[in-house]
Amino acid sequence: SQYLPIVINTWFVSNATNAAWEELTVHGGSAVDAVVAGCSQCEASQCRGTVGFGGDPDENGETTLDAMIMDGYFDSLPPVAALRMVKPAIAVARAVMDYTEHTLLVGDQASLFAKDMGFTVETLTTNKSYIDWKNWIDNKCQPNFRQNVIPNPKTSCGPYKPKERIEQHLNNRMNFGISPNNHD
Amino acid sequence: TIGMIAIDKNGNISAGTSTNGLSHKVPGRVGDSPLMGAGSYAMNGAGGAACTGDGDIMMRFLPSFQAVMMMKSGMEPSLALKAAMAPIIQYYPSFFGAMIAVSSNGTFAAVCHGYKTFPFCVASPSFHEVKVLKVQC
Repeated sequence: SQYLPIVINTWFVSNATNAAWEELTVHGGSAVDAVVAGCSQCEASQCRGTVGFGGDPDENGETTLDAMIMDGYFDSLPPVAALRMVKPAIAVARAVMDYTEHTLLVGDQASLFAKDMGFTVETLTTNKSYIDWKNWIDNKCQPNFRQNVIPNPKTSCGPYKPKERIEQHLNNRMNFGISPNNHD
Repeated sequence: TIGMIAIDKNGNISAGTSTNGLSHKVPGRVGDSPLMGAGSYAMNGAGGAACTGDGDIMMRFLPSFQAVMMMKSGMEPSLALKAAMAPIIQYYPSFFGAMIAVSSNGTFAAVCHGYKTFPFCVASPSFHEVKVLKVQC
C-alpha cells in the first residue's frame, strides 16, 4: 500500500513517533522493533508525566509501570504490569516476548524476570513523586480507593482491616441452604 | 499512557502501550494498558488499535479488540472506532477516553470522548515529517 509503512500514536508526543519511524525506515527494524523504540523513547523522556518512572506513587510511595507489546500474528502476547524498580517497561515486555513463552507477568515476578534478563534494578521514585506521596500522607491519605474497611478510609490512613459487617454477611451467606448434599 | 501502532512495509503490524498510570490508574495497581484488547491490539491483515484515558472503564469493553475486529470485517478505521466507543459512551457517558486505529492498508483515524479535542501523531509516506493531528471529540 502507498500508505505503508506507518506509525501512529496517542497524544502529541512526536519524539516517540520519530523514534519508531526511524527504526522502521532508517534501521530496517520490524514493526515490533518500531513500537518498542517509540515507547522506550517516551518512557526515557517521561512523556507528559504519564509514561515512564516517577508517576503516581502508590500507598507505599512506589511507582509501578504497565506495558505491553503485541505482534499481529499473535505468536507472543507478553505484557508486564505493576512492574516495580525497573524503568524500561516495554523493553521488559519485549524480553518476555523474546525469552519466554509467558503471557502476563505482573508485580514482583515481572521485576525478578527483568533482573534476570539484566535490566538495571533502580528506584522509580523521583523527587516529585516522593513529595506527592508525602503530601498524600500528610493529607490523611486522601483520596484513596479503599471501602468497607476500618479505620474509616475517608478520614484516616491504613493499615486497614475489613469491616466486621462484611464478614458477618459472608457467614450468613455461607450458612444459607448450602450443604454437602446439594452443592458440589 | 502512550499507545502506539506500527505497520512495516511488508504489512506486519505491532501494537504496544506504556504507562505509569498517572491520571487514571489506581496507583500501584494494574491499569488497562497491558491488557490485550484493552490497551491495544494488533492483527495482521486487519489492523491495530490503541486506547488512552480512563482505563478502568474502557477495559470493560475491550475497545481495541473491538475496533480491530470491525476493521477485519472491512469497516473503515473511523467507523470501527466509533462502533468500539459507542457502548462505553452508552454506559459511562461522562468518561474520558480516546482511541486511535490504523487498518492494514495504512488508513488511520482517531476518536475521543470527554475531551474537547484529542491530539495524536502519525508518520507515513503521506507526510514528509511526523505530523501532530487533532480530532474533535
